[in-house]
Formats: sequence, structure tokens, C-alpha cells
Amino acid sequence: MAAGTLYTYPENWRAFKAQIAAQYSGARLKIASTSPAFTFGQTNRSPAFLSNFPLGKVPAYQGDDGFCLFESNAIAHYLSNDAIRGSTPQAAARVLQWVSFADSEIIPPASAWVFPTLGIMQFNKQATEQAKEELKRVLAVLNQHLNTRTFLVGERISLADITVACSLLWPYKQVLEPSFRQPYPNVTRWFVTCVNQPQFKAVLGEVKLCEKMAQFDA
Amino acid sequence: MAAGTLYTYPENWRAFKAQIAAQYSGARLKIASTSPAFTFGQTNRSPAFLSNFPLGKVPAYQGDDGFCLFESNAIAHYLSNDAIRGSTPQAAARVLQWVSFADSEIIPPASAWVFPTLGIMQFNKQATEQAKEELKRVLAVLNQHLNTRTFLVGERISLADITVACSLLWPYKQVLEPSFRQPYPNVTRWFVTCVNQPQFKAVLGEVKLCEKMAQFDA
Amino acid sequence: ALQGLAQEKIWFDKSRYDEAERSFYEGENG
Repeated sequence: MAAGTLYTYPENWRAFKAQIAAQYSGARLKIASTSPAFTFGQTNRSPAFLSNFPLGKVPAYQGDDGFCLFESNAIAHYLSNDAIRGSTPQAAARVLQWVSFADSEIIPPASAWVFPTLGIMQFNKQATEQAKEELKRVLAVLNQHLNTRTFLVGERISLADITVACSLLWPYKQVLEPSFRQPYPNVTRWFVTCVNQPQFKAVLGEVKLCEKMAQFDA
Repeated sequence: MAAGTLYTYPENWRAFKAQIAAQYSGARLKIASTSPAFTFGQTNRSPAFLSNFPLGKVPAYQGDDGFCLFESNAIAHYLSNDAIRGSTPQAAARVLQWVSFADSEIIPPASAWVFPTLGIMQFNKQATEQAKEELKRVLAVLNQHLNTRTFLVGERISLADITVACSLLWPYKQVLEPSFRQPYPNVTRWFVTCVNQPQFKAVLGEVKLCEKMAQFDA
Repeated sequence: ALQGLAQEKIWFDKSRYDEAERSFYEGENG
């Protein structure tokens, strides 16, 4: 059973993937996200940190046995158990499919849309409109897939659900207001099911769905 | 042992990952990349294709048993064997780490630099210069890691080597001229070792390293 | 938290590259 420390800044959706996975597997995970254990921008630029995690990125995982790992998908996978990784070769492949899907299809448009509403990026009307269209396409694919399914892979929560749900966390909280998400009821049903699992709740707390689409915060 | 068909356009570095993995595992893979088996832009927009592969993207894999998979990392993983996936939990996690590294750290700057030289995109001087700097940083990380290692994970080829090498294929062929790659000799040593493995050669053929950095192809 | 998020490396342009690649290879395939 894995045991170690996850270095991250607070409220990092990438770290949530690993934290939720650890809830399912029982891996013992200490979170180092605030001073003195970890100060983002300082600790991750120190020679000691960079010798273990050469990119200086977080989340970064160090096992109590000294095993070091970066890249959130790898950490989440390591802290999982076989049940949520996918217990057959086909299930495991499908899990990886949705993990890749989250990174390549959801994160770019989700970030492009959400970041300006958080005031951490300049607003660009064209970029936002394009991001909305891309996210609609992504939600349509998910909605169709979840038409007859409770979870993304198999009949129980897997790393696919954890990863995709975490990648949709900011969109669902910030911009996917009721009228926008209305055409994708299966996705919302699935998302609400996920975030209400005890293992998700232990990490995310209460997740309140967007009531009104946030706009650019200057 | 997996057996199926990989739909792709020809010379697709993403498809190469899966094809090389299949060479290692012995999975029987038919490549559908040209007419009449597959015409990129037509076949992947057909209702039949989209019902199996809703994003319409390639590579896409259909097993002889009907099992369908998209996202190149998932396909490559499925067509691998346990040896190249990583035979211990830690090795498997490290493999996924480098696979994520390739997607998040290599592909964006590699695409920004190489696409204009292939005539795929317009040249943008600032984007190209930024891409060069990012790729230098990435190569430095790899060079340090490979200082005392022959392969990225463990003592033999893994999916990590296959994925990272395929993501560096266009850069090494097109833009990483001798003077640019001179500070990263371990990376070039490792890359040349990989592409000269019989399993790589069977898919890639002879890989000729860049002699002179390609410029924008209008 | 927002400071960390602001420093995340996101490939915002990815769809533009995907589109260019798709268009190019569709052309290559006639």
C-alpha cells in the first residue's frame, strides 16, 4: 500500500485526481500544500525539489520509500488500486482512453473559458466563443456515451470518472450554467453522482453547480 | 493476444506508438491508412466510423472482437505487453509519467516549431523562438535523466521510450540540427538506440537525423 | 490557489494545431 507526500498548491484539480484515487485505494497520502511544508513558487524552485522533480511542476509525489513521481496522471494511477485502474486489459485501456480524452479534449477549452472568469488570464472574445463550442462538442460526446451508462468504464467508479470529473470541476462550478448544460443531462447526472461519492466528497467537499455563467473578471 | 485494425492517415507519429508497441507484444495489427480501407477525411466522417469513434479522430483501433478504442496512448498501452508497460507498480507509474511528459512538455513546442517547416501552419517568429526555448528545457531534463541510463524506465525499452521517441521523431528529423542538439548528447544517444531497435525499424524504417534545421515551408 | 492555477501550463492553442494537422493530412490524402 503506497504511502507518501503529495506536493501541490491548494485547490489544485490535478492534485485532486491523486487524492481521490488514494481515497479509493487506501493509500496514505500527506498533502503538502502550505507553508512550512510547501510554498508554491519557492519550494518547487529549490535545488532539493528540482533534484527529485526536474520540471519543478506540481503535483509531485514522494513516497515514504523515496520513490519520486511527477505528472498527475502517473501519480493518480500509482495511488489507485486495480479496481479503479480497470481490472481487465480492455477496461484498463478504456480508462486510459478517457484520461487522455480529459487532457486533450477537455482541459484546453475548459481552461480557455474559465481562466478569464477567474481573473488569471486576459479575456479574448473569439477564444472564449471557440472554447464554448469545443466544450459543447466534448459534452455531446460524453452525453451520448453516458446515455446508457452510469459510469464511464464498467459498472463502478474508475480512474476515468475521477480524471474526467476533476477536469470538469472548474467548468461545472464556474461557467456551465443550467441553460448551457441543459442539452447534456447524462453528463450532469454522472458528474453529480461522482462528486457525491464519499471518496470524492472527502477531497472536494461540497461541489455547488454553477447557477449563473461567470464572466470575465478584470 | 490482441488482434485488430488501426485506422490512421499515413506517417502518423501517434499511430507509430501503437504500431511499435504491437511489434514488441506480437499483437496482430492491420494498418488501414489508404483507400479503400480508409480515407482520412472521408471514412472518419462516416456515420459508421463515428458510431465507434465519436470524436472522428485517428488513430482509432478496432479489435477483431469488436473492441473499439481511441486516443493513441490508450491504444499503444492496450497493444503492449506487461514488459513494456512496466512490470512493477513503480515501473508502470514511471512509464505513465514519461507518456504524460511527452504529451504536455514535448508535443506543444515540437508542433509549434515543426508544423511551419512542414507547411502545415503559418510561420510565427515569436511562437517558433518560444518553442525552441521550451524544447531546450525539455531536452535538458531528458539529457540529465539519461546521463546514467540507457532507457527511460528500467533496463529495457518500455512504452516510455516508444512514446517519447515518437514524439521527438519530427523534431529529430526536421529541426534538431547537429549544433542545436550538441548540448544533449545523452538524448541523441538514447534516441538513436531506440530507433535502431528492430521493432522500431520495422515501423519507422531508416530514421535520418536532421543535418540542417528546416525553415518555414510556404 | 489562483496563483498556482495561473502558472499552469495549458496548450490553449491545441485546437488550432489539431485543425491545421487535420486539414493538411486530408489534403495529402486528396
